[in-house]
Amino acid sequence: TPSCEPETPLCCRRDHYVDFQELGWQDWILQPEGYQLNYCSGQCPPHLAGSPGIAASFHSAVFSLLKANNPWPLGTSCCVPTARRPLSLLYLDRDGNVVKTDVPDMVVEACGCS
Amino acid sequence: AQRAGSVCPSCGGPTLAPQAERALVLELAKQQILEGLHLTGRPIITHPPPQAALTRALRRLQRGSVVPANGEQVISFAAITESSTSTCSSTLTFYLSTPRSHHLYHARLWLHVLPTLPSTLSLRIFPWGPRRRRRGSHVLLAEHQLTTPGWHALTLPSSGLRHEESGVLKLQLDCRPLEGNSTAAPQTQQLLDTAGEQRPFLELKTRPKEPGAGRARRR
Repeated sequence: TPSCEPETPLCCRRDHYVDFQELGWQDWILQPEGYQLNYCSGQCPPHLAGSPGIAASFHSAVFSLLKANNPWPLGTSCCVPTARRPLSLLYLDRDGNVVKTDVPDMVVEACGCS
Repeated sequence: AQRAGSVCPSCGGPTLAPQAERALVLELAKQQILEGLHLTGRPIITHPPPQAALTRALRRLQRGSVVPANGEQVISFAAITESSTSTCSSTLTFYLSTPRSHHLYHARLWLHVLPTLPSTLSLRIFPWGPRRRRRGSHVLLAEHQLTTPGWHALTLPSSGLRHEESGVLKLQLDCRPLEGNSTAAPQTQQLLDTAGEQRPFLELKTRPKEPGAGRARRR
């Protein structure tokens, strides 16, 4: 899924980097220094509904044509994450212990229309 | 969230001003992290471990060690060390808050032996508690020969640590000369760095309990 271009109306991935220093949390999250908080937004027109990952390809073009020629309920398609990955965190717990853990589904990698 | 017949919120809606959007993103990030770590609020760290001790401990750990999905690897520094002035005996206290939903499957105690090690000594580790020892219910967690100064990693049976539900784990360290060795055992302070940059630490690995695992084991 491509990142959103400015003024992109269609469903795409919006990339935001969050620095833990900006949150004031650098005292307890040791690593990493920040992470990529991405989210999905944009319009899902009827012909794109149910097509996760709207990359221009032969298959997506055929899929879009099929959708365009078939009645599709309006307003029921959402721009949602279709692929996520975990984030490895090293942090201090309330007892001052160092904890390393992988938090699942933290980083959105791809978006698509539900 | 999507309600029947409504327009999906991610499909449109008013565009936020950049500052407002940034504030929203930061708030979302906070919520996402706390939720992912199963915390209700950010931990308040009153006694952070010294940076140097932390760096040394992290270097000691296995590189590229894999934490299982939803599992945790914890480094806990000995918070309090009580040492006997007359014998080679010491008690290490660790404060742990491992979730009860997790199962401890790996435990190692790291000790830094000072270069003043006089000779080969035998180090024995018990769960702390004189009462336990008198009743004969104590368990020898580990026995190790100290032959060289430097870092020593002692694998502890995770079964011996599972019953510590109070969140406080105390380990008693006793050392003594090996049989036939006439050298008197030194005091603990002469043997171990217990509070400095090379203070003892526990390395624990946990993973989520599998549903029905206890039942299967009993069967």
